[in-house]
Amino acid sequence: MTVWAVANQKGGVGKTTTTVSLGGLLAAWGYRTLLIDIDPHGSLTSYFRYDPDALDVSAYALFEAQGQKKPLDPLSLVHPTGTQGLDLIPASVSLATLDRQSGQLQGLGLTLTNAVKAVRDDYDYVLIDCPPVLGVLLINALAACDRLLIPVQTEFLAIKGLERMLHTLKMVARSKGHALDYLVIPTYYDKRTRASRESLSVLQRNHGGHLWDGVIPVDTRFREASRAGMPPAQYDARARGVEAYIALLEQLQQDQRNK
Amino acid sequence: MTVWAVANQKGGVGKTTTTVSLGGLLAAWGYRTLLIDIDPHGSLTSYFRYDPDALDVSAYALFEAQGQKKPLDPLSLVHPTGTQGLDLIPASVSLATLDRQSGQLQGLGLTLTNAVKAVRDDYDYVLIDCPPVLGVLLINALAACDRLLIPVQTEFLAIKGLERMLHTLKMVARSKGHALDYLVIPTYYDKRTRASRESLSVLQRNHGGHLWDGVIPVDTRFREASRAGMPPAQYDARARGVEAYIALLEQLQQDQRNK
Ligand SMILES: Nc1ncnc2c1ncn2[C@@H]1O[C@H](COP(=O)(O)OP(=O)(O)OP(=O)(O)O)[C@@H](O)[C@H]1O
Ligand SMILES: Nc1ncnc2c1ncn2[C@@H]1O[C@H](COP(=O)(O)OP(=O)(O)OP(=O)(O)O)[C@@H](O)[C@H]1O
Ligand SMILES: [Mg+2]
Ligand SMILES: [Mg+2]
Repeated sequence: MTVWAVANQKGGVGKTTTTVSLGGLLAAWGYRTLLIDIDPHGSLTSYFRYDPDALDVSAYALFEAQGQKKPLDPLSLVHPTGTQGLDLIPASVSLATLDRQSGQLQGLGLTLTNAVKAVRDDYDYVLIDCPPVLGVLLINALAACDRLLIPVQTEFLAIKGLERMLHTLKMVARSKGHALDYLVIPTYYDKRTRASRESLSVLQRNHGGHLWDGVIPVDTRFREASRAGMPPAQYDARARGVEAYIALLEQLQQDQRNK
Repeated sequence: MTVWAVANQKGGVGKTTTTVSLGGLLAAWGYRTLLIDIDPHGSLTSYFRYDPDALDVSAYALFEAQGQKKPLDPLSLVHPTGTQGLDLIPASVSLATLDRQSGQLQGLGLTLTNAVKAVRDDYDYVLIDCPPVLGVLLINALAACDRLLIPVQTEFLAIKGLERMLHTLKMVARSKGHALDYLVIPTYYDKRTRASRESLSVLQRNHGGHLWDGVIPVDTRFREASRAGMPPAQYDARARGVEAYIALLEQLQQDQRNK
């Protein structure tokens, strides 16, 4: 089983879109795929028409059980997404309280690591959609994943934020005793604008070894897919944004085989 | 003096862009304007070429002083922005630790309220740029502001997030004993896409009384302005995005006069 976390402290760069696009493709290609939404704002959960305000059964239960040292089978939290082969452990707003509680509830740091281990015979891939903030939730995802995927909008502010985030992540990884394996994914690429082209060459200069050699183009079909509540690949397999995520997924699987 | 906070738990909807656009216009129109960045990720701070990782003097000092009950003059934290009449209290990454500390440091909730009171003779407007997460920082901004501005992308996921956020904000305001005065601002509007047009009519149906009757259109000049480190109005006063923010600011000032 392979675990990928999708994270960036900058908001609105395409974290949820990347999670649901790769998830939909993996399911379409026949892999048993689990999505876990740990963003208290719950975009991925809303995407599949669940309400993070009203859910009793959510990812929060994993942290609660870990804090109280009670056993809990993660499979009991799984919800269907309407797409064959694609399951979801949704978010709830109570996840937002975890940072404040992390002083009291000991040992929260490995909650997701334990949860994904418990389902390793049930799924081929687990994708974790993260909130745009550095805290106990993001650190959990870092500890649990085999590889970190970092979508970055091809524009100035997002690139500056990337340096900072990588600086923090490397510190966190070092304190956990393992090197951080990450891939930067340029998103919202619009070849007509100078801002996009210039940002891409800055990324190539500064992050060459960890940068995917493709781009996810601007594509309005992503917004339409979310309105329809279907992963982009299932909504419109020929959309240019979906074709770009196919190329990304082929690269990610190629890297796995080379390991 | 007038205090506006700009917030939305959804990431990447144009919070920082709205703060810097309105701030640049207010300064150009001759108002003494202070921007406060309380997003630990520090997009507004990076916008003006400061590094949230390396800053010793930042908004964090306000919370530290409040927690330790030590006096601190907020004017000692002010940095220039390069635009006449526009000042900045920048963010630093240490703001991210406040949620975890809020258990230990008592009375953090009114930090910003006290800070803006202390500068009321020095500025005409204070604008607060918030992080995309519900926590002690956002609650501080709610308590300190006269009005809350909520940028919302005209697309499905962002609209679902808005309902949830308003639900939470109303609860917070109630616990503080005052009604929440807010304005929803449609951003990233692209009249060519059905997703934008449909989302706007959903907003009109569900939030009529608190919805600005204009829209901020999609405009690539915003990304270019951030690359140049200048507020959009100073970068290109005739850009259609700037013209939309002018219409918004005129409405906000009209509402103030009507109060
Ligand atoms: N390549 C793209 N082209 C056009 N629109 C896109 C693209 N990627 C994402 N979007 C749209 O941009 C918006 C933000 O994307 P998304 O919600 O995936 O970002 P995020 O990083 O998960 O945000 P948050 O920080 O709130 O978690 C959504 O409306 C989505 O449909
Ligand atoms: N109306 C618009 N048209 C086109 N681009 C825009 C518009 N508004 C904002 N942008 C661009 O979208 C990106 C995200 O905007 P911004 O950083 O202001 O969002 P935010 O809500 O502050 O994000 P965060 O959640 O990270 O704080 C920036 O690159 C900005 O230049
Ligand atoms: Mg998201
Ligand atoms: Mg911002």
